[in-house]
Amino acid sequence: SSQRPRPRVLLKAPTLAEMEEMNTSEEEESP
Amino acid sequence: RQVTVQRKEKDFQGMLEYHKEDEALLIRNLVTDLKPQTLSGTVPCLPAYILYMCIRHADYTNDDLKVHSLLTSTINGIKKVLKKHIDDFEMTSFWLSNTCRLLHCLKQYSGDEGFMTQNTVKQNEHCLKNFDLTEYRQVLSDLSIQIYQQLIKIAEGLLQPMIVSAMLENESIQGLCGVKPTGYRKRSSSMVDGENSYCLEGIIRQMNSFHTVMCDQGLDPEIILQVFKQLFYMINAVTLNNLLLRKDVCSWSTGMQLRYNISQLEEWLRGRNLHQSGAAQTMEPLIQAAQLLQLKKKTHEDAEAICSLCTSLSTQQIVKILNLYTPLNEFEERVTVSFIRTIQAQLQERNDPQQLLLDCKHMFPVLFPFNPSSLTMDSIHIPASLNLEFLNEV
Repeated sequence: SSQRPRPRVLLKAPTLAEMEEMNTSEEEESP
Repeated sequence: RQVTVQRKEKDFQGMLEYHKEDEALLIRNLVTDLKPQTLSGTVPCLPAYILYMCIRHADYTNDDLKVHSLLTSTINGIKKVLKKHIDDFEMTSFWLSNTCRLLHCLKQYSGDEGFMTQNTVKQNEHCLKNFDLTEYRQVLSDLSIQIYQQLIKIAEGLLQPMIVSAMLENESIQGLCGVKPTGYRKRSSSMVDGENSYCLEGIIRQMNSFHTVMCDQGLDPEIILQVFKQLFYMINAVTLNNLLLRKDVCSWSTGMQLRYNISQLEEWLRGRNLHQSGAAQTMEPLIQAAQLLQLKKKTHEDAEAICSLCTSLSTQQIVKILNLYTPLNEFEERVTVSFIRTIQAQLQERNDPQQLLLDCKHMFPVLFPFNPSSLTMDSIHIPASLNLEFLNEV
């Protein structure tokens, strides 16, 4: 039987706002 | 017997392999430090295709952390370069093109049937295998909206200073101003030669520049149409608001100038094949105001003609223009109060919006229709000028 392609795994993505927060905190951490 | 083993030239499958520790260098050379001029003459949106080929290899090796990291640093890199070039139309347009192209690639090669209808067999071989990036597509769509808004803001900032003098004060039709209304006062600000006064050609030159940059960078035609619809709306709003507030431009001759200027702008739209953008339609209120300045304003029939023509102007706006209207010369009568009463009576059943002025900051919602590319990934090669030799074609 034709092999059905495996379902793709959904990669959870942070929203733009969450990325911004992560960025800001990284910038604050780095000296 | 000499046996020659023909090493089959391994087919380039349209993927790009890189070591995790090279990701920062990749983002620096391909995003944050990239100058769009470096890529002139190459395939438009090349950075987007290169990024997709890197994502595809990370997907191919089932490395979700690498996909997360690459997409996150790409998005952060684009935001960083946009922040650094917040007033730069070319750079902003460049990254709008590439962000939209990357979004289209993630759809076109997602494996979702709906996005594959225009794919070739080979393109279908270049689809992602392991990961569903739907959520990252939403982030890229949100980012595209932010970039689009920045692009409009820059374009409006460049156009705004030109509009009033070019549309209302400059003599596009020479000699017409010989018929300036009585009591016409010279406006110091825009009547100083060389300073603050622009002609219509200045606006058209600026529009040409916007259009050429966006086309050269491969921005989706659908998005280019929306940019000009938005810009023409602003020209309409700024010009009409001035007309509604200034007695010195409410005259027959200004109506004539306006109609000429608007026809030149419509001509420009047609010449650039942008007339289906709806840009001309956004100028309907201004077109009708220009006609109103030229219509007769005496009899009951004149009032009916005005009411049937000015469907895109509110009662308030019509009445305000009639009140401000300044006769050309002593031979032309002023608009009478009773004529304005007649107009108001004929329009009273209209439930018009109460505000007089148009909102110059109004933004039409932007759409990014799916626009698949006919390019196949294995036809894309990286120019040396990008300094990405650490990427390995797979």
